[in-house]
Amino acid sequence: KEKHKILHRLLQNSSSPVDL
Amino acid sequence: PQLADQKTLAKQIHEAYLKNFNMNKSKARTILTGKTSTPPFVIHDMETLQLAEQTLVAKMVGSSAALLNKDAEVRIFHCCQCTSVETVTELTEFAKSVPGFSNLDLNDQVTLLKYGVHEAFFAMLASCMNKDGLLVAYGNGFITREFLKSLRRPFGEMMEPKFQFAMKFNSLELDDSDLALFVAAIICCGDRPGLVNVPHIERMQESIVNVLHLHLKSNHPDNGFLFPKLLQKLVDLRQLVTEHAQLIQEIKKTEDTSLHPLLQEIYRDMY
Repeated sequence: KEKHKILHRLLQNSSSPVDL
Repeated sequence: PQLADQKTLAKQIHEAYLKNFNMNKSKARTILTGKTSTPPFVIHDMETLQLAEQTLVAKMVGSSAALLNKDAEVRIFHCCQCTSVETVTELTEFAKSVPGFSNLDLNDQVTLLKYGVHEAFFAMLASCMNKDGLLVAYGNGFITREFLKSLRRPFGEMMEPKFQFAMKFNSLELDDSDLALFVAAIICCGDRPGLVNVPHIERMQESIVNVLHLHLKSNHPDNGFLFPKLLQKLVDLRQLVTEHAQLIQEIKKTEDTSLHPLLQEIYRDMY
């Protein structure tokens, strides 16, 4: 899970943007 | 009743696609065929690149001081990464809207995205390409294929394979309703490495591929071979992504540039 924490976050919480 | 279910699934996936992606083929073709009031700004050399950076790209990704000192290749690579990251977030939202996806094991959802997003990205990127170049900055810019090809190694080799794929893919003349199902089929793929609940994903994949087949028959009645041709494109996309991932590893090793954390986690231990 640690290895893909941003993908996990995107899947669980759509309102958290990813910094560019 | 089964036919009605299949039509509903096709409609849901098409709506999710139109809702979640900022750019689509219909919009891109309107711009590329000159049917908009303001044509895109053409980037064809270092001078027009700098002009675009001061206007279009500054709006898009902000101008970081660290980037200003880098050469053009690294700056363009940074823009490519921003577009990739945005597309990955759009694809994640799209996947979540595909019926059944959110009920999958969370780790399997991650695996499907890890392996599927770049294949889907390159399939959709073809909509923004013609033989001469690629729409960028939300359709406000057009960067020429020749200029991209002229960049120094290894950056100059990055986009040419995508153009070659896109020219063949675009000759199939798919529309957004076809592409929506094709992208869903790319993501819901039962043979990605490390999947836990393969039968569950295979059932989803089967229903999406069946719907795609049915949809192509009614949307392209004169092209009986379109479905097998598209299945072959799934194989071609996997090869395209494998080569792209190798190039990214080379850039990471040899160039003084950073890779976005989201892209890092996607490429790590990929193939």
